[in-house]
Amino acid sequence: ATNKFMQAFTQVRGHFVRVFRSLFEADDTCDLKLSDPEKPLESRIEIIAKPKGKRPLSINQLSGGEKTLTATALLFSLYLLKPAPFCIFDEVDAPLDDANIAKFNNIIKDFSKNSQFIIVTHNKKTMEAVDIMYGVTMVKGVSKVVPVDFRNLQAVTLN
Amino acid sequence: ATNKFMQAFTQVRGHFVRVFRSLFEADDTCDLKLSDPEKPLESRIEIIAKPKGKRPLSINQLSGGEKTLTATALLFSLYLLKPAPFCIFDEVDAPLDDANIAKFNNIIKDFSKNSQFIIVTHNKKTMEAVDIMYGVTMVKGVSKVVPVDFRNLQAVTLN
Amino acid sequence: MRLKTLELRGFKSFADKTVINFGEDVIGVVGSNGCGKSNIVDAIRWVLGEQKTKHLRSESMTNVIFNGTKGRKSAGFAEVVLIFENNKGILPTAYREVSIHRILYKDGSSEYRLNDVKCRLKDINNLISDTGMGPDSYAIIALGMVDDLLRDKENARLRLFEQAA
Amino acid sequence: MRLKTLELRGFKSFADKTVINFGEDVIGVVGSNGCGKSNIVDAIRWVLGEQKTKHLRSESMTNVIFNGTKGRKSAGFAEVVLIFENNKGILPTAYREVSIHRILYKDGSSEYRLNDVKCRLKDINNLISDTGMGPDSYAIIALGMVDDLLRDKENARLRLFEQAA
Ligand SMILES: Nc1ncnc2c1ncn2[C@@H]1O[C@H](COP(=O)(O)OP(=O)(O)OP(=O)(O)O)[C@@H](O)[C@H]1O
Ligand SMILES: Nc1ncnc2c1ncn2[C@@H]1O[C@H](COP(=O)(O)OP(=O)(O)OP(=O)(O)O)[C@@H](O)[C@H]1O
Ligand SMILES: [Mg+2]
Ligand SMILES: [Mg+2]
Repeated sequence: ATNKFMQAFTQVRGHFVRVFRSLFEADDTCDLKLSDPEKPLESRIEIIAKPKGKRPLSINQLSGGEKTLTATALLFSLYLLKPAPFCIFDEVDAPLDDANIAKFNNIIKDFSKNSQFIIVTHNKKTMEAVDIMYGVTMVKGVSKVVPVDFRNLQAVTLN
Repeated sequence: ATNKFMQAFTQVRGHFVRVFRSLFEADDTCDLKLSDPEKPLESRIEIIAKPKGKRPLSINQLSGGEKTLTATALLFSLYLLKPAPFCIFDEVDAPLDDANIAKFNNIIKDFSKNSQFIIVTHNKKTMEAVDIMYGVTMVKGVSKVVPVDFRNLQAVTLN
Repeated sequence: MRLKTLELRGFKSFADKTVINFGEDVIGVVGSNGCGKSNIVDAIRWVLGEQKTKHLRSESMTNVIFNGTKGRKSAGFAEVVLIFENNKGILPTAYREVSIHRILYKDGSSEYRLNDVKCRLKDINNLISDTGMGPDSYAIIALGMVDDLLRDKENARLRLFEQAA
Repeated sequence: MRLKTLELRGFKSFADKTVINFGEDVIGVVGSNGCGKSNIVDAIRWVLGEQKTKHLRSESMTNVIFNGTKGRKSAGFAEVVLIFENNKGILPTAYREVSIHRILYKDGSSEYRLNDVKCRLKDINNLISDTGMGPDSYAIIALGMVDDLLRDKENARLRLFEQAA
């Protein structure tokens, strides 16, 4: 069991470094570590993330957007180990700036060759990146769904 | 002490109803209650918030954006009791849709007659509503600040 | 395996029968605050067998039933149907399409169906547990999940890793 | 009382002396992720006397000192100065402008000044405690604070109310 665990862990770690570097910079320092390599199944997983040449003492020192991207890199690494048939992101892009939203949507475009992605968002740039959009509206406390294109988008999102 | 507390609480409660109704709808049900009116100083403050004719069983059932607006209404109510010389909002607008961002910024415009507001944001609509903008940039791990107008905004926010 | 359709009726704010077709690769869901987008995410979690009410932002399971408004009374039950194409044979069944159906009545009783045949919650769990699709899977990334990973709340990172491994 | 200027030097990512003039009523702060916006908010909390390191996203107080990068070594101290106009006489002092100055050295020793006169942290706390401006005040609304209010974490609502009342 430990062997299987370590094999999977090594793979996820490799994915993490690659995904992190595609979301941040190509030579950034990042890693996943086991708190107790002797007893992997009882360990915690530690994240080392030092974007753009910075030297934070822990991921807690990173900014809101940097933390979100780091957690997303970990989730995508797990995804690469065992791709789920579909992924749902509920307003994960809220803390991201324009440049990072573009990177985020590009990564989704890549992975969408193998899985479906459902993206809930308020962000216009993200809306431009999806294949099809559903608008959810509520009238007197009852929700319904309408297909959306950029012409009726204003009506749907301005309630 | 209890009298003074109750006086202040009644005022905050009044403010809350007014601010909530300006952020949601003019006839919405909302209130602040003390969990133990007999012992106010040992109470917890309960929030009743039923936007747009809905009947949530608790504020936990509200959406992400509705919760943010409700908490903001409470904060503004406390502010009205004792206006702070300045207020800082750090990306509070992240979960809000366009219509709510407009309401949020209007409320800030009102209160800014009496206090200064520092608004950290990634949102273009919010940026249009401020009087002056400072762009923060980072080069090789060192931050600096530059004044911004809409011409150099792209350069600042796209890193 | 691709998502084909989601149907909701009486589930949270979706009082009326609502059908969403997932035809494409990347599907955007938009709308103003409080209109029901996250409720759709909750519906998908729920029909896949979610039993933790706090993952559904509810104090008790019957809270997912449409609870009425000023102008309309509450529903008698909540119903969600999720239909997949079983195109890669991931689901160990001979069917080309698989439908998962969950109903919860006001009195607390539940009904589950797989391809319109009554079954137990356990059968649904078995069917999807190996596809990374269970409600706790790393595939559903609400903002709250990002937070748990960052703080490693209750060893969230290791638990998620074990699901994928 | 209006904010006039904020100066940072060696504070978190602001290695070099940085001056921000708060001339207006509504001031926007923008920039890409990780560039330093929230660090400015931390600097204001810090100079007003914040002692809780978790409100400054730091494990220990000396973590607010610029800790160096690949190309530059860390700073010897962190320094923040906040200058107000005392136009409404809210601050009980004869001065028209009030400057609050806080320095933290690598060895953990601190220096505080009010209008360039050395003082104790206590003096700064006394000066501003009654203006709703203390670091814990409802005036600083980072996203995390909204969360505490919604969950009423550690009776956050009552505590905030007591500050205002
Ligand atoms: N059982 C229920 N019956 C009726 N309405 C409900 C029920 N449960 C939740 N709701 C309503 O659904 C609304 C929340 O919807 P949801 O969380 O999906 O919004 P959202 O579109 O995700 O918004 P946001 O953009 O703010 O996140 C709330 O206003 C709530 O009152
Ligand atoms: N003591 C320090 N020395 C040097 N850099 C630091 C220090 N403390 C924090 N930082 C850096 O500051 C950055 C975070 O800045 P900040 O939180 O202000 O970003 P932000 O502009 O608010 O971004 P976001 O939009 O993502 O919230 C981190 O990358 C972190 O490494
Ligand atoms: Mg939502
Ligand atoms: Mg920030």
